Amino acid sequence: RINQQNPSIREIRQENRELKASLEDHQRALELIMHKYREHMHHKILNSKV
Amino acid sequence: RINQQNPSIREIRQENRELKASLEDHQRALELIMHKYREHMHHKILNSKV
Amino acid sequence: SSVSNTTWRQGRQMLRQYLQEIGYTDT
Repeated sequence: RINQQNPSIREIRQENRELKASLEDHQRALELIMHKYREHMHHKILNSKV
Repeated sequence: RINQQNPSIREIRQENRELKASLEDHQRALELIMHKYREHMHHKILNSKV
Repeated sequence: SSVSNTTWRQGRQMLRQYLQEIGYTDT
């Protein structure tokens, strides 16, 4: 039973690591996209003032 | 040992579920932001043509 | 959880596509 269980622990742990890495990528992408979006909004405001 | 191991499997499984839920939220947020962004770019192009 | 194995792994692909779309070439 322990051996039977072990591979599942390894798999779950592996998936856990991948999920965390993927979550980090998503957070970084969100920051980048928000940054770009703010930049655009900033230009838009500047242009509308001009 | 099996009992000792079990809670860790349950915890990792629980964490996996939370990670997946959080990832789903990020993906939904990104979709919304990208939608807004595309809308915004579309207006910008329309305005520049006007 | 509805996020089956494959979908959350495709998430990264979506990120790459989004970032390129808004002008970040280095993924």
